[in-house]
Amino acid sequence: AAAPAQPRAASAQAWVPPSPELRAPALFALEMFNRGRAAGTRVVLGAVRGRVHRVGQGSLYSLEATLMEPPCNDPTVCQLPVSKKTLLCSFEVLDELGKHVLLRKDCGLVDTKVPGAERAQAAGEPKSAFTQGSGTISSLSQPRLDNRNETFSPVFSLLNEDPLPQDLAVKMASIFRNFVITYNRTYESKEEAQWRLSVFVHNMVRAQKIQALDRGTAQYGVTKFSDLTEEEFRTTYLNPLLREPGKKMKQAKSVGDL
Amino acid sequence: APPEWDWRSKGAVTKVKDQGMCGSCWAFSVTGNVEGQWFLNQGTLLSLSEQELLDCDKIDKACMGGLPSSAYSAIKNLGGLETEDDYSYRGHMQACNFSPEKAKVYINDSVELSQNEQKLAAWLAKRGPISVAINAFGMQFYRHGISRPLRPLCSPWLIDHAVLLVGYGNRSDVPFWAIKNSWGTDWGEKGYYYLHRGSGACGVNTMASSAVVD
Repeated sequence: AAAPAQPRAASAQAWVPPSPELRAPALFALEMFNRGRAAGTRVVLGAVRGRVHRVGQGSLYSLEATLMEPPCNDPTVCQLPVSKKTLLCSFEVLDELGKHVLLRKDCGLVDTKVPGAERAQAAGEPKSAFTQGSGTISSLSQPRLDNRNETFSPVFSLLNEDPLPQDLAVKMASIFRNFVITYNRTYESKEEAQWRLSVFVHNMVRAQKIQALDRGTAQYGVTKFSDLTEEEFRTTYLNPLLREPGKKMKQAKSVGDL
Repeated sequence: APPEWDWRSKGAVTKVKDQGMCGSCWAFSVTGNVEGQWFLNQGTLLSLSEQELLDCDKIDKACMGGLPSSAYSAIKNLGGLETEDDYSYRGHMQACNFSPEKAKVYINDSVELSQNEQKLAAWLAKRGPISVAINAFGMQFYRHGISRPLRPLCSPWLIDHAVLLVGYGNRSDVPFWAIKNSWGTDWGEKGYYYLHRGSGACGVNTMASSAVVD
């Protein structure tokens, strides 16, 4: 899902305490939001509204929630004037058989005291995607493909913007360059290299979506196949004949019968 | 089934191979299984030839794909498999160059295994690595960890990749199958893929089979 170009202000629509059905997914989204935050900086849930869409055995919740940041208590880091900040967040939470998965998180700061918060944001507040996750884009170290703990989450969250922000385009080009070196890729022309870069960027978005929808512990990201389109990968490395009925074989005896 | 099992640590599994730009996973899955069966029945681990299957199995389609069930038949009808050294991998179809006198292993039959993952685990622990086919959703970008895509995204009906189950266990209470892939050691966890066990993830239980060596 695309990150908003600008943080949003709370709309005039009435907000109510979370309904019982929205409460569990909202609390889960809150828990995910607070994961990794120090005790004094965790936000609390304000109002919640949303809708639910039933999908098979699961439910997809689209939530909007206000989250309140605690007032700053550390005089060495507090900005003046001290004010309590409110975040307006959109979450998508999938609940499948009671297990929650956060599919999307998209937050922006809202100064509830000032009308026209969007203008205030445009005037200097950072974008939400930069303020969440493990760091800012500018603080990301040079990507290293051999680092298995490497995640591109802060990069991914901006990849849906079109066109890519300049600094992100540079960062992706850098990741792609490392990919080319690591996997010893050569392209026939500048045009092909450019095309492969665009495929690579598109694939990073796909990998992020696959990551978001994985319920195990797997990590997805750059691999030696990252410059191939889905079609190229399928036709080159996979085996469509496996979908055809095979030769009937005898049923093996189970181990107990052996 | 024992709580965990790994044929790699028992010497039944050859090193990870690389199918290159060729849809020959079916050949690697089957030779991996025959390597394990031969080891368990004859006590010797031999790295066997996939190229022989690409060139000489006329039912399957070499780099365009194939089925383990017909590959077992081809091995049986040809009279066995040569070793990797004698008939090395080229990654494209060539004229069949199989010599019966060079065949180092044979198989007597092949069997289809249960779709029950608990029974599969028990079979694996007792009888050796298993050829399976899976839906390869997400594998293009897999790096490490236990994969468990949402079921609708990784349907058991859309099987498109053959691999080899070599073990199973739990990591932090998450049950997994250890899967030997054929995309080289620079993919996944040193060439291995870990898939959730017990949920029919990506159809792992739908096409399990093995050669029989008497």
